[in-house]
Amino acid sequence: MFEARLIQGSVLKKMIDAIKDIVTDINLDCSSTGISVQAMDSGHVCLVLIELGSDGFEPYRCDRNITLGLGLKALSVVVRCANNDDSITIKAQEGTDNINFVFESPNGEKTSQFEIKLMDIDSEHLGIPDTEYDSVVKMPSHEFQRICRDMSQLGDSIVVACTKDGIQFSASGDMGSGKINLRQSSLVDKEEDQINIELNDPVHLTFALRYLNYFTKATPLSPTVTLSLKAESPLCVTYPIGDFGSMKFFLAPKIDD
Amino acid sequence: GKTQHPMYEYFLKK
Repeated sequence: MFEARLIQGSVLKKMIDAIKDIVTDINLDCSSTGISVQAMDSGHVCLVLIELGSDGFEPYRCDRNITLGLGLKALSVVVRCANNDDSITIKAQEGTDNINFVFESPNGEKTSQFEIKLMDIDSEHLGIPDTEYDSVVKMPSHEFQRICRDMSQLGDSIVVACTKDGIQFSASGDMGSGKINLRQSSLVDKEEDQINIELNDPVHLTFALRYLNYFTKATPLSPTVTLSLKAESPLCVTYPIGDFGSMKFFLAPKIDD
Repeated sequence: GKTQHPMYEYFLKK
């Protein structure tokens, strides 16, 4: 038996919105410690990793490790039927080919039940190594979204450069070019507005903006985002989910032919 | 020009 109740059901809605343009099917890997999802886009260019600790759910019950394969289209349709303040309970019995969703309004007056057929999804798991990054930049998530959106007006690729002076995003195309510089903030009222730059080594990488713009669909999940960069390695874009999980996107850099 | 390499070249299959 697997059962997990998320008090803030809107978090699940936001998670699905964040990935539905990148991946079509996902496997929920459920264990006693929590739920994880690893999925790649059809071109195998980027990778999504969601990790949710069991402490984010009340109750959480997972008697045996179980993998639940779901089509995102169906999941998206069902989850959209929940109100933002509903709690969402996910239930699956061993040996059945269905997953159940129960939505409950805060006062308990309205409950809705939906069922989705499980799918057998053949997904390849990649081992993500522990990486010591050259630079780790934490910034407001809406700021990163804005930069990616603005830069994609100019070109298909964005150059991200971290130095002791800060982080620079640049793009160029037929129309012209643009550069945006961010420096570490000194005095900021709210922690979530802070730009924090940890620099071990200067780093200079190029990424496809198409994917970064997909990643920024996760902006509603968190006021902050962390970019972890290392030369010749995939970028890791992390959105924390409350204090119990995270959504990470990995994107390989574009490299010279 | 620059090209995009797939994830397989960075992360090993489990």
